[in-house]
Amino acid sequence: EPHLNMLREAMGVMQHHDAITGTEKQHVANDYARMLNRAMRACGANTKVALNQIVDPKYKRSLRSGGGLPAEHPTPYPEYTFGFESCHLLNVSKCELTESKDSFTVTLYNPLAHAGHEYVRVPVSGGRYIVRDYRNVEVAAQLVPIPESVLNLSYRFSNATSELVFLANELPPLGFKSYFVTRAIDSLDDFLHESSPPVPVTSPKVDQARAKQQAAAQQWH
Amino acid sequence: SEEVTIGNKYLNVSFDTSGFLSSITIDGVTNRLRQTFVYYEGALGNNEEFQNRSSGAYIFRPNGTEKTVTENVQLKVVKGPTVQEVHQVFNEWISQVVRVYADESHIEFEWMVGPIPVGDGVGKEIVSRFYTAAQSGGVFWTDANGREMIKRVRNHRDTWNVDLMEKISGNYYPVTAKIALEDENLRLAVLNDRAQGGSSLEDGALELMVHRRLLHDDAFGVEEALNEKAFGKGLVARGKHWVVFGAKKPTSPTPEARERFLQNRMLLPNWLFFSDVGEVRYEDWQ
Repeated sequence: EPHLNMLREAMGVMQHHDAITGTEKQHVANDYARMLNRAMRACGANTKVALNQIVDPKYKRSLRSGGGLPAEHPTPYPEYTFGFESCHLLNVSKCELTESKDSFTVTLYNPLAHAGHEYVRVPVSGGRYIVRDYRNVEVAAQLVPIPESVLNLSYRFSNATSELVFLANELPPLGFKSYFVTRAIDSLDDFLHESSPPVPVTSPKVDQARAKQQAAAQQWH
Repeated sequence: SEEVTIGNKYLNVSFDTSGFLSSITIDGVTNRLRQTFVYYEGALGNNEEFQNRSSGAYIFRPNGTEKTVTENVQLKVVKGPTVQEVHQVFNEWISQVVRVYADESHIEFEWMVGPIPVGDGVGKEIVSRFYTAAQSGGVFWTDANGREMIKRVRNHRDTWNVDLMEKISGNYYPVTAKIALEDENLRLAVLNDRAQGGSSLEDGALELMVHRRLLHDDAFGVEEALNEKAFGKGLVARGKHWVVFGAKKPTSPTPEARERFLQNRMLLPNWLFFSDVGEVRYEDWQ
């Protein structure tokens, strides 16, 4: 309830005509942004709890803990602070979690009272990704480069260079659907390249090892 | 150097050799649909008389000039089975992505404007403008806070005879969800993701103001110029417009109904959550 109140109070303040139209002074605009951000983070804890109540307990345990709650309002449900993070910087094609992890899930909650669909755009750092739904059906996904003008924004600190686009369909009314996204490793060579720094080629022995790796990669592919 | 077309099973949109969106083809019929960005320069007033105040937070008052931003747009085209996109660069501070998803019958415009240069000492107010061949007769519609649409008539007020002194801002209306125009055959609707000012200053054309940076206070009490900055630079704004274009038809689903469903989806969007699954295998997650 205290979390919800933070957003209720912020929304109360935002009814002011200056907040509606943007005619407030700059320092007031900054304060409004601060209030909303804080309130949204607090309510994020509640959505996390709600979603955690309907997922499998095993899954909850396996997910890494999340955070980001305002210090003055720690969650009253510490055992439920798992996963389900929001990315508030998707508007600049940035999401720390999706651009740094090789596996993650995307969950969509549909607030409408009828089924829906959405083309999801997830910022990623390149490569190839496999998207699967809960039935183990692979969903067609396309990697689209982020426009240069966005990449060049001086205050966008992100490793994402592309957006992964896929269709999330049959989203149940007032319900949710999750997708499992994995960064694909096409070959053993890619795997070695991904998991360790490049090995400098200095001796015939290393060359031989490299050739062996490539042969193995070929077979793997 | 050659025309570019992106599309899906519902529509195709083409870009001319200058890089501007130029036409749209639906059911084999091609219609004019041009989009560009222009900007108004903010008026500088003495702020002593009511009718002589600067363009500012409360007032939109162009100084009479309208500037085009470029004659040539740089393009990059991305085509795939899920989405087709054209990345447009208008100048150093205006760019846009025009995209068509495989299973959607609207066009998405993701615009990015800023930091607006003010080194010349002139405030600027940037608009995205769409041109069609519709003979709209001065009539257009804007929404009432996302609910019903209100009919607007250019240079006209319903309850008194008006002689507008300011032909641009006098025809501007608030647009919180949709602006539209039509004639007997065609209809154009533009949905926006945030409240903006909008108008139809000539038949067949719609415009929405996407960003503004002004250097003078308009003397309505805020006592600041609308000159937002982040990290010492002018603010960059990025947002979306969704364009629904097509033949005007009375049969279900009408274009208005399609727009309304799209509006629901865009303004009450799904909530996205991301979870790090760590070392969890798909089968265990499943």
